Amino acid sequence: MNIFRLTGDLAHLTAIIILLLKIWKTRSCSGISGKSQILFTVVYITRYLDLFTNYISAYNTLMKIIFVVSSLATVFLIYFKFKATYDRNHDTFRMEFLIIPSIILALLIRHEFTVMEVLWTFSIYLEAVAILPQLFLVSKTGEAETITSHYLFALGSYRGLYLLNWIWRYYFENFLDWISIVAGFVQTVLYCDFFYLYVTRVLHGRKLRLPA
Amino acid sequence: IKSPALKDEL
Repeated sequence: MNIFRLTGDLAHLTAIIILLLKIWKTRSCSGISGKSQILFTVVYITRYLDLFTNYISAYNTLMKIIFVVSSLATVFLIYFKFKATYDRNHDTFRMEFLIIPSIILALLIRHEFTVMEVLWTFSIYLEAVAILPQLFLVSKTGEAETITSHYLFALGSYRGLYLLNWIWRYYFENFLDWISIVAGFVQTVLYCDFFYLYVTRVLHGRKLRLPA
Repeated sequence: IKSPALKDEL
């Protein structure tokens, strides 16, 4: 565990909490893509199946459980409890365009051809692109609430910090996993346009509105 | 260079 890994995990946890609190406090999930949240739930469930097979640490187990449970709770709030506020007309990105290529890629490029390893690899590939329905929704409506911007910033920072963690681990632990690195890089790059708008607008007290 | 099967990251 190094500082980048820890801050990355904390950014991830912060993002999840911000989103849950935003939905709960405002009693609304408008501006939030239910599809991205479903994809994240699929990511956590397929990645953390090792909860049943390997014990790593109390920290690891606790965080995995928090991610699975909170993502299920978020999906429940969007599709059931606050269903009336869900922006379904703008949330039109097709999930199969992300799921099917991730399955195919995981079958082709993975470390070992075992069920657990292919599912883990699938979750890494799917996570890289799972935010696309959310970014698509923001681009369709042309704006995002400030709290949604904070959520996206925290969520985007997390994989960027993991990239620094992987550089650290390469130098100090001789650890290298190209699948995580390439997917994590793609994931971080997808947020770049958003990061630029976040720094130039939201941090200056303005709302995130896309240029016309 | 090792790439452990044990996934310690989240």
